[in-house]
Amino acid sequence: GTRIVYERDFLMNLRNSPISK
Amino acid sequence: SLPPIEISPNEHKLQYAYALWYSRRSSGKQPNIQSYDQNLKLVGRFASVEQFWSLYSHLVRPSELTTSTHFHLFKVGIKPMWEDEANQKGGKWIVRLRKGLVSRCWENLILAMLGEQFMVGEEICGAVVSIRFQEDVICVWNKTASDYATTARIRDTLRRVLHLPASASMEYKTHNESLK
Repeated sequence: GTRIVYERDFLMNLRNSPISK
Repeated sequence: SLPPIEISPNEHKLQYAYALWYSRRSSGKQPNIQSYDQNLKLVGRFASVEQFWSLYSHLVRPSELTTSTHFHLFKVGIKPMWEDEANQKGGKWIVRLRKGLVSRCWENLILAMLGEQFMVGEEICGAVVSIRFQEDVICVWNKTASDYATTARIRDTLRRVLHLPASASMEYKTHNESLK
């Protein structure tokens, strides 16, 4: 089946997103 | 007994939900199953990228932890103990790090784990970072110690995401060996 894969850079870009904060 | 983790539609769901635990070895006391279990403290859980950063931003860096303390990041439903059903036939890759490297390596490791970069299906159970006096240790736990293809892939992914040199100290240990 499908898996949810995230690259490191993508995860890092969400670090300071409004939702994360 | 905890309620399921809710994710809003605007969040980026992770493949698995994770729980972060903290433990500290009491000095001078003989470790046993009961004391180890009691020493494990659940810090928080998350099931999306945003929830992860929300928790992670409140944590001290591993390099700032005192000696003999540990962070355990495991999939929800798997307790970070050899005796857990998911771990009974499993093992762990152990990477020993000289002082000064642990915070960066830990972050790179958990980002790889959360992002499903290991590509070993359901085999990953979790990761542990241990702060010691002269060295630090990070470990990746998997379910099936006898699955050599999986353990080899985990090892290769660890080398890649942690930028470990070929001479870096890496050792695989089954939980059975630890139990004995």
